[in-house]
Amino acid sequence: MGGWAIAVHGGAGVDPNLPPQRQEQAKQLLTRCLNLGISSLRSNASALDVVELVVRELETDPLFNSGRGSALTEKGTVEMEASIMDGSNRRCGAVSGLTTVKNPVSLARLVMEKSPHSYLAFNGAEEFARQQGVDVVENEYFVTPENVGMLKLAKEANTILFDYRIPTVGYDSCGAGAESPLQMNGLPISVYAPE
Amino acid sequence: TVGCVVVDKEGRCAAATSTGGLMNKMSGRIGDSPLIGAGTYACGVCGVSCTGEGEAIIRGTLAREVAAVMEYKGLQLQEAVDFVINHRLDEGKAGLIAVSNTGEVAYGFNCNAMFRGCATEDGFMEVGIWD
Repeated sequence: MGGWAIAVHGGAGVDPNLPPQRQEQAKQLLTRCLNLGISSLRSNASALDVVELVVRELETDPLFNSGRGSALTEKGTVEMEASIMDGSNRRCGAVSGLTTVKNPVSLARLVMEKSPHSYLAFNGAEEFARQQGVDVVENEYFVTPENVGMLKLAKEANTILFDYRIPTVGYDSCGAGAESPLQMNGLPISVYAPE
Repeated sequence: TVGCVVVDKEGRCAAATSTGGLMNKMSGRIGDSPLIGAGTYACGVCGVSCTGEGEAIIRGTLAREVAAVMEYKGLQLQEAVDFVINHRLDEGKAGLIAVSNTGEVAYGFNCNAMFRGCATEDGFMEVGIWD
């Protein structure tokens, strides 16, 4: 039997020109979250409690794309989603389309532990949140000025901004039919085989 | 997107992922993060949390795939992560973090960077962004 171990992430695909102080901010947040998890593990907390605790911290800090600081929809609003899974018995909970729940990951855990389901979304999830008495806030709480600016950029570029892909040559071979104007992650949507 | 994976002293694994999705996404769009087996998975063998292009992660059932190649191909954790990142993403760009029930930690990504941090009980600790 090995010891405990923990890993956290704040998203993949980063602006190659991210300013150094933003990089430093990100590293400090990741370090703070690791230390939060480590001290819990040293106090014999369960893996499930630690993943929820750490993701709550990441949701509350506006630096990364979750909770406060979430990416914005085409309408400039926030719709959040989260999931959690306990490996010891493969129980799981998930939520989507949240607009007022302060910590989506905790509602996902309540879906797992207090509902007969494994996934609740949109109005049903919001209703369940009120039944469970979790913290709810106005949607504006999640919107940051920086993301309002990013949304404006995305709209001007008519793209769905995700990361900094450098489109490889010849990617259009995967696309069926003519190039569609809609972009997904900097590539024509046709790169994605129709579901 | 943010995520955390943990294995505790009892060897129990857990995973959690949370996100706002894609900037300028259509209202009602659901990505990989809430989909068990795609963006998040944990079982007796490992815990996995993914980030990146949701559509590619969903199509590759990325998180479950790490557990599957450990179970059925007998790969170790980092081997499993590398295999899945290199062979299950098609054209997609993504990253993932993972722990195993034996106290290992691993990560992988095929885009330019991933915000990540990891630590183990024997004192190892790393925080990074770029490749």
